[in-house]
Amino acid sequence: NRQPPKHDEL
Amino acid sequence: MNLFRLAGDMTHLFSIIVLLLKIHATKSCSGISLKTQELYVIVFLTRYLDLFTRFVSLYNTVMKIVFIGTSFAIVWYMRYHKVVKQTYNKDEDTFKHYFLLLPCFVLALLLHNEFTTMDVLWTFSLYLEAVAILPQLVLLQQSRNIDNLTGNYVFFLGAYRGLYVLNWIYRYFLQDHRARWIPWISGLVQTALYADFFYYYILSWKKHEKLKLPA
Repeated sequence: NRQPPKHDEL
Repeated sequence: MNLFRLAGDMTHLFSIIVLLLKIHATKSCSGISLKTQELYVIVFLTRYLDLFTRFVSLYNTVMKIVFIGTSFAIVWYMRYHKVVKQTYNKDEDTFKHYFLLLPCFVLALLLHNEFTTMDVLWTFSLYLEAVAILPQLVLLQQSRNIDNLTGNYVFFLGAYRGLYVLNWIYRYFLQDHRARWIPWISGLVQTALYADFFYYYILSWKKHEKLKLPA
């Protein structure tokens, strides 16, 4: 699965 | 993005709007801890260092700017606005909040994902946010009467991180199955610090009584 972008949360 | 995280971000934004509304409408910041607000400015500045270097989404960028802007505005109001600053009672805002900075920073130097400036400061911001509410909770315990807007502000500020915990559960079990120990533990500690406030807040809401925290 595609690695979600780092620190994509607020 | 999932519903829990969107609800969390909106609740967080709403808490800030409630606070700005209280300060702007009543021209008073009584019952509000300037120290918690200053800690939140540090939290946002150290967490959103990648504001100009990493584009995640328009939503992400806009929200970061809004959170940084509003937190600065609140500190400005409480420090420099000619009327509002008179209503700030520094004798009741007693928590030594600078004592929180060093332990959080040292912990971030020891416990982080990558040993880079961005990541250590991002980790520091998570640890700091977990305890940033302490000056405000201490102030509420000492203040005789807590006005509704202040109570609502603290409630929504605590609720947002609780919604983020649901978001992390959702992401782990239904999306990327990646353990994010640092945000998870920081977020749980943060939400747990509100536990007794939530209890008295909901009790006062049920009994239609004024919110009062036991000293």
